[in-house]
Amino acid sequence: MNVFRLAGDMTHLLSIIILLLKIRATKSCTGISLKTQELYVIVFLTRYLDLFTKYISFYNTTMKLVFLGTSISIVWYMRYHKVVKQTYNKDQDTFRHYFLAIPCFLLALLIHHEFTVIEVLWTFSIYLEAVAILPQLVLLQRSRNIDNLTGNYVFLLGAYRALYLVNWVYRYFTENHLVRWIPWLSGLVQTTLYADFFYYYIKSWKNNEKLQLPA
Amino acid sequence: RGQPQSHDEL
Repeated sequence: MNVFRLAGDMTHLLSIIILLLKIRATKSCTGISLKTQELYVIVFLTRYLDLFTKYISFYNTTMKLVFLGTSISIVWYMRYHKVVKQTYNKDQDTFRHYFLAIPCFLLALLIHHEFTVIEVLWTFSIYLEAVAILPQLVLLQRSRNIDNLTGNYVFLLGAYRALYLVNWVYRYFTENHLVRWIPWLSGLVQTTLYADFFYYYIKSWKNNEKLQLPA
Repeated sequence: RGQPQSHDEL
């Protein structure tokens, strides 16, 4: 464990906590893409299959349970909570997220480290996480005004994988140059997808104005 | 490259 990875995990955890707080405190999920949240549940379920078979550390197991629990509860709130589900922008959140999941799965069948169920599904989760934010970014462009909590949520979500990139650079130089192409390239794609959001987020923060993405 | 990846990250 290095400081960059810990910072990345904490940033990721903070983003999820901010989203849960927004939903529970305001009883609203306006501006949040249910499609992206559902993709994240799939990412965690397919990535943490070895949760009960492989013990890495107390921290690792705890965080996996927290990520699984919070992401599933967010989807539950948006789908079934009587008040929250009324605030879901169903007609704007129209991204066909299966168009994202299927190519990722096919790619995982083609390009992976080893052809086992655990490894292929883990690889699928890495590819899927890279593109899972797309429905959310599309929804933000359609939303007239983005509330601060939603903006912060997306920013932290993008920042966590950027910190993971730094963690991988650090591990490359400190762990006898172990190469991990799959997460590296996927993480690079994932972080790049946030590039224009980062630009508008930082600009709105500097000029102290409302965050607005160009349509 | 059958490097068994030890998935020690989240």
